[in-house]
Amino acid sequence: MFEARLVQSSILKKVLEAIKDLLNEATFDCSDSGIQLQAMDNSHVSLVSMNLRSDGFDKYRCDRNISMGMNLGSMTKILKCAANEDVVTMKAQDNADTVTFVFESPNQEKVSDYEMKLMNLDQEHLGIPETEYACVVRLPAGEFARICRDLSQFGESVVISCTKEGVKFSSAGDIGSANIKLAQTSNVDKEELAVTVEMQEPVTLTFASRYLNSFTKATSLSNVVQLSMSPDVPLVVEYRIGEIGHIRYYLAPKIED
Amino acid sequence: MYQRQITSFFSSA
Repeated sequence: MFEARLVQSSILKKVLEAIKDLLNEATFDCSDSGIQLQAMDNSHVSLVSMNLRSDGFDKYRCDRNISMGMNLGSMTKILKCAANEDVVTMKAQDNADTVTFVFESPNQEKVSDYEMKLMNLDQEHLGIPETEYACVVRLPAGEFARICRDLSQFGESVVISCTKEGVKFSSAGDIGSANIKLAQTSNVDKEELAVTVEMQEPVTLTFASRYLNSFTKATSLSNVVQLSMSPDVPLVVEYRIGEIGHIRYYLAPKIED
Repeated sequence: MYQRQITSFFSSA
């Protein structure tokens, strides 16, 4: 029997919002440590890795490890039926072929349950090597979303250049070129407004802007986003999910022909 | 510019 109860259904709604553009379906691997998801987009250019720790749930029971193949379009439709302040519970019997979502209104006057068929997804699991990154940038998530949106108007690629002074985002195309430079903030009163750069060595990499824009669908999950870069390895775009976990997007760089 | 795939960096576990 698997049962996970979350007082804030908005977390699960935001998680679906963050992945449904990139992925059509994904396997939720549930164990007693929590729920893990790892899936590549259809073009195999990016990888989503999400983790929700069991101790972040109000109630969590997982008698036996269970992998639930979910159609994310269907799951989104079901989660749209939950109000933000509803309590959500996901339930599944061992080796079940359906999962049930229960939404309870705060005053318990309205309880809804939705049963969804599970899919058999034999998705390959990728090993992600531990990496010491040359540059780790932390910046306001809203700022990063704004930069990706603005620059995607200029070209299909964004060059991210990181030095100890700060980070520069550039794009060029038919209408012209654009550069956005963010300096390291010196002393900001609020942590989530800071721009910080931890640099071992300068790095400049080029990425497809449409994937970066897809990643920023996770902006509602966290005030801060973390970008990790090293020469010639995938970019990592990480958003924390409250105190319960994180979502990490890995994006392969573009290289000169 | 040539877009590489994520599978050329991460191998199947």
